[in-house]
Amino acid sequence: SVVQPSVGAAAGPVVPPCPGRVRHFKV
Amino acid sequence: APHGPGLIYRQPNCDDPETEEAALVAVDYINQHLPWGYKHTLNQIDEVKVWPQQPFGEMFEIEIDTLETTCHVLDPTPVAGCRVRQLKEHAVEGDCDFQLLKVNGKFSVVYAKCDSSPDSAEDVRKVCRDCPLLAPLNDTRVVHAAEAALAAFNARNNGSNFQLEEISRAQLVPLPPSTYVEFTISGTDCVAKEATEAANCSLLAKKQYGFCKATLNEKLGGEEVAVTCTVFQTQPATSQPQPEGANEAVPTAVVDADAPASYPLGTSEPLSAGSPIDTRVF
Repeated sequence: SVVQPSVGAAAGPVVPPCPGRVRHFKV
Repeated sequence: APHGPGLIYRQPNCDDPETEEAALVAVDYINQHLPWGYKHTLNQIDEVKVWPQQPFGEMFEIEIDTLETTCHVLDPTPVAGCRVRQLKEHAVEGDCDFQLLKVNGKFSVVYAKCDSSPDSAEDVRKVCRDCPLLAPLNDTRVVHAAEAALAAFNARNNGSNFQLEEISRAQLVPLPPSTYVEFTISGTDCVAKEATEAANCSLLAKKQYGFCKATLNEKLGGEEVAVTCTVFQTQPATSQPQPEGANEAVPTAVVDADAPASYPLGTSEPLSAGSPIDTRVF
């Protein structure tokens, strides 16, 4: 029998730790 | 040099509450130490590294972006109450590196370096084609506008004579041709109406600052100036939390130079210098 190799999957979208959110606007 | 044992550092999320707390301490530090110009507010946290310290504590290395607000650094209004200068007003961005030591849950600034730069003319044009750009502060038209506005203010002012402290910001408006300028003033021991020689006046020991916005319109055969000044309560040596209501902005209206002096709404005479905010409109 042929078995698929187990592939790790991320639980959800990986949020980059930085840079953080823009609070006003970017210049 | 690496901090603490070896090169081990952790990288929390830039939007973590702890990281944001460190960034806000940094922005407070900027606003308390800026010698001139306008207060800044946090816009984005670019990067953060946390190094363990011996024998205890942690060193936060943080890079932040800030944006200029419309509040001058001499204005006692808390930065939370200050409006961010918008793109069409030719915004100014700050780019800062800080090191903050966290001990027993308390941050203290160890190292600070900030650069600020105005937005590009192209970006301003993108959002507002005809909006004026920032002008050099030593432009002769800017200097003349500030001096003419201050002279008009002193001529109408019933209190002490004020001297020019700093030209903070200016724009040359193409249509109608005019110069817009913001500057700070400082109270002297002369009476405004009687001060014939400004050189004979000396600054008050207990500094009393004010912030003015003025427009000088170029007319055929002459010029017209409109100026609004807000005089701040004399500041104690170290900045203290302001009493309730001390920062309430008094609505102001601009009147032409020939009209009799007008007083803040609801009063019939100029506020005494001791009042929290004293706005004189000329």
